[in-house]
Amino acid sequence: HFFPNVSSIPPSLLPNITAGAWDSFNNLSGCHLGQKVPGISKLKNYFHYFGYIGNISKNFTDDYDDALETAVKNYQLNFNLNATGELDESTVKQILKPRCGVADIVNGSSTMNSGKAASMTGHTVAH
Amino acid sequence: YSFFPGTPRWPRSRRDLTYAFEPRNQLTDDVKRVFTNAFARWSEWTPLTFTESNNYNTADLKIGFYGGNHGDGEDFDGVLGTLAHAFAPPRGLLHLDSDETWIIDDVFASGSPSAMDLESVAVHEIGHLLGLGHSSVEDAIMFPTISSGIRKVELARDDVEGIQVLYGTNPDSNSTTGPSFGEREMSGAH
Repeated sequence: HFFPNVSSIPPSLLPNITAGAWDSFNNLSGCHLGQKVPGISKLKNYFHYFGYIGNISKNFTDDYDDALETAVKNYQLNFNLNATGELDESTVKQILKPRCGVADIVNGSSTMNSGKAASMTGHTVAH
Repeated sequence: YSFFPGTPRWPRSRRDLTYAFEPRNQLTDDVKRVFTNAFARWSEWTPLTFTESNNYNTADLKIGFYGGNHGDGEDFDGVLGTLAHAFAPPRGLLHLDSDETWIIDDVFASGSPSAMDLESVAVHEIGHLLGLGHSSVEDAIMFPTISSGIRKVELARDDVEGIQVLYGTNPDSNSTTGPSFGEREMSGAH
């Protein structure tokens, strides 16, 4: 759908385009390690898609486990948020934003903030 | 800035790149002009040139709008979510989600929570076509997210430094520093 400006969008189209693909993540705000919440598995798929969770298994559970906490921390580092590992409001707000489909972490390495932080602590080599 | 693993880039023998649009999309000249402008943002700072070709099959860079599963293993997810993706050199594929509401002219008077500025997304994806990965610098074009109603089309210093590591500076630029960063165009309703 192409429009020269917003006012040219037909009103009949507007009600159908307000629900984003990831709106359900709103329900996960406040979740943290150790919890089991419906919808966590979908969030794990999100983090898997963008390179934050490895390709160990794509049959993700709804458990907020160590892998998810690490993924959330790395995401927070990359997006300049407090790296708490918890799904605080600002993290969820960032996750909900539309974005590029290219992964942030490719083949387990990144030179975004999380990769630099890991390199400085000796976990990996940036390049 | 970041690069893809292995730092892929277009070789020195392929710095004058051609681009073409998926013929099945039948894009208007107005839409095509958005991409012309987006390519110019990158050629301004580098020795790369970009020329539109009518031959989709032989073009270096192939641009198309697709919905859902479109055959590359990277399905689109409908409105919002992922907006587009592009592949590192030398694949040259730039795909955009045809389910989005794309604004091609004026995004400022936003009354829709899901209208996306096409040029902003195009400039970002061209960065991937040229070999840049994502950046943690929020002002950078290569920052992974963009809100609806936002227009962000000017390269930031981080983008320029990254692309010039790959390709060097624009030899036709009159100054050593290139265009100014002081008059950046970034605005929107949100």
